[in-house]
Amino acid sequence: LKLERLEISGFKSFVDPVTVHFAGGITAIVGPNGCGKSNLSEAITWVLGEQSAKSLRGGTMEDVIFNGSEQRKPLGMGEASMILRTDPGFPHSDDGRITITRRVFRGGESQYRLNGKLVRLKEIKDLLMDTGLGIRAYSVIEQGKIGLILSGKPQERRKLIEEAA
Amino acid sequence: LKLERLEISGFKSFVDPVTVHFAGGITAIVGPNGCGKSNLSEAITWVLGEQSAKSLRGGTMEDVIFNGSEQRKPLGMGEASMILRTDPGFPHSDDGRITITRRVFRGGESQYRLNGKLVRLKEIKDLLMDTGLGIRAYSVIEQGKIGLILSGKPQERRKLIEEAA
Amino acid sequence: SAERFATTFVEVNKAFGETFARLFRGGEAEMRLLDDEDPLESGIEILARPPGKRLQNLMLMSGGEKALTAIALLFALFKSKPSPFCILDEVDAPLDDVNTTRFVDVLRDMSDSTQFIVITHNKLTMAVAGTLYGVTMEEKGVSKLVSVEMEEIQPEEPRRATA
Amino acid sequence: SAERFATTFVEVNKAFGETFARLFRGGEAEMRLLDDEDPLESGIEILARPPGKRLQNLMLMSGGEKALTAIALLFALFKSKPSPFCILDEVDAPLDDVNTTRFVDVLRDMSDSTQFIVITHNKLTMAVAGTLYGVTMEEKGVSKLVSVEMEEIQPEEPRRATA
Ligand SMILES: Nc1ncnc2c1ncn2[C@@H]1O[C@H](COP(=O)(O)OP(=O)(O)OP(=O)(O)O)[C@@H](O)[C@H]1O
Ligand SMILES: Nc1ncnc2c1ncn2[C@@H]1O[C@H](COP(=O)(O)OP(=O)(O)OP(=O)(O)O)[C@@H](O)[C@H]1O
Ligand SMILES: [Mg+2]
Ligand SMILES: [Mg+2]
Repeated sequence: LKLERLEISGFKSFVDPVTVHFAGGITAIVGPNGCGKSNLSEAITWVLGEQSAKSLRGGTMEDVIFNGSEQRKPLGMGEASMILRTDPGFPHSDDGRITITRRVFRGGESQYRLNGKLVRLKEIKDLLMDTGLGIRAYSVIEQGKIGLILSGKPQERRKLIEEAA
Repeated sequence: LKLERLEISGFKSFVDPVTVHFAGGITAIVGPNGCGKSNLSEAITWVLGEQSAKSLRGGTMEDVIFNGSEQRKPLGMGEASMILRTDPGFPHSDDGRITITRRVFRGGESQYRLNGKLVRLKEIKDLLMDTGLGIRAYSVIEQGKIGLILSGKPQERRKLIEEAA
Repeated sequence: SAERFATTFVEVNKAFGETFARLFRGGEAEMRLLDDEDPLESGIEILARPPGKRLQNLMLMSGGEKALTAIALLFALFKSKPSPFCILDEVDAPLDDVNTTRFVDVLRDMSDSTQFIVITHNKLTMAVAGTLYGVTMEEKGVSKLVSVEMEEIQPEEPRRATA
Repeated sequence: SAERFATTFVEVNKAFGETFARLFRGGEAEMRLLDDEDPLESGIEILARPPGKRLQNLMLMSGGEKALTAIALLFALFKSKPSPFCILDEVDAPLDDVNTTRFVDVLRDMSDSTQFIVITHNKLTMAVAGTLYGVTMEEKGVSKLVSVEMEEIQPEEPRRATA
């Protein structure tokens, strides 16, 4: 199971549609302060089901919709799609690919699609669970948070081992 | 009122006596990870009366005494002296200089000296208050803490203004 | 006293807006009383808008933008009531090179009235220091101080990209 | 199950000690159950001792040492049970160049079994990436993606000193 590409449109500062192709190995994202690098990583965790607006630096989930700039008006909707490559015969695999899409509208409610078909969040969660693609506590380290593994409570460290078990 | 020099002995990784001379303007402290730069800045806040072991990354105040290395035994005492230059006639000024010394012993109790004479912490605090040398919340930014000004509670920001008032 | 707080608040707020606009080459920032009916007790919120962007929840800013905004507020407090000294431990860590240069520009001006002790790994910051100390651990676990000349700083492969 | 937790704990602990010793070029690190009478519920504490130094309270370590220790534990978890992908946002920010080089060495090995997405300002980290994307804001407030070649990264004044 591999990430193949991410399509973002209207998510935070990615007002215009952007496609990111992932290869194997290491993909580096670079650029000046405030240009959108962390926003891009948040689009990944968001499309894979992140439910906490706070962990996306927002107050409500609506905060991830493009809010306008000096030149541009705010949008009414934000969206991202993650396309995954799988082995043939993989559950939900549509010709070797799985597409997970999430939309959020003003008002904050999210819509999920699996290979284009509207589904409930639960189905996305089950899929992520089965594929091992669900965001484990140790698969995303947010900016400034690397130290938390060490300074966190003993029970939080236990959770890391439990997730790996 | 200016910092002239700091003498450290037995404070954290500064087991051997070290003297740091301060000029006006900007003094930069550089070096590899773990070599003692933050320890040096902590020696400054410590000799000027820091009471919280936690803000010095310790569990108890005893944690700032040199704890030994593979080659060296732990010490029984840690000490630092801050020498300040003042205008003539400045309170407590001994020929244009004020020397504040602090020692800590195993067991955690601290001893304070002003120009070599043993005094209580209260006298050091009063001196720092009168001279404006007391550590204000905005005069020391610890490693990794620059963001706290923004993410802190509204009352903490109020405190910053109150300290400047 | 309530009056002194109000005067200081206005003074720091003005310096905050000016320093922010200088560091960001535009945009605006201010502090606001959460409850202006209660100036004696009210907490303070911060609003900041980098140039070309729209005003949003402060927490949506990037790591580097937050650091630069915090630095602007810090320097504003110093302009209002300077401390004799200020210790900054790696505040430039989240900044790219353009922002580091803007930061050290303002730092240099501030250092006329305040002694700054700056811990850094960043050569742009080292370059504006009047005095440079290296801390080393030749013997493991034992810190030693050495004086350093800027020329000694190895011109190795550049570290921070301006892509 | 209690047995699977115990097996995983032992496995991750072994990888943690080995990865730590590799990143620090020596020293030792391990996890311990706070209460080994209660393996089903007990929290976990971390002990780490950089080479040449004595074992102390974890919090006394430096910013860079803490980051490197956390990276060691993170990679140990991955060795035990790889995630298909891993996002690292500026984890190299507190590291000096020597430690960044050690970090990217291990990162490169880990990337055989895991897709890594690494956000960084550090050219040493960029240099080991197979794919390099630049995010820009030519139009303010609007993010755009561009492909970048390593040669395009400006060789400006080196940023991080090895004094
Ligand atoms: N909903 C939104 N609409 C428009 N812009 C947004 C939205 N949410 C965040 N932004 C903008 O995105 C920018 C932050 O982007 P991001 O955190 O990705 O930066 P970065 O590239 O990681 O920078 P740094 O190197 O400083 O960490 C902020 O300037 C913020 O104003
Ligand atoms: N009481 C003590 N006795 C001996 N060594 C100590 C003591 N307290 C801390 N240390 C050591 O000091 C080192 C940390 O030093 P410091 O935090 O000053 O590093 P630094 O130069 O700021 O590094 P970085 O660039 O990573 O922030 C640690 O390795 C720690 O083991
Ligand atoms: Mg970022
Ligand atoms: Mg440090």
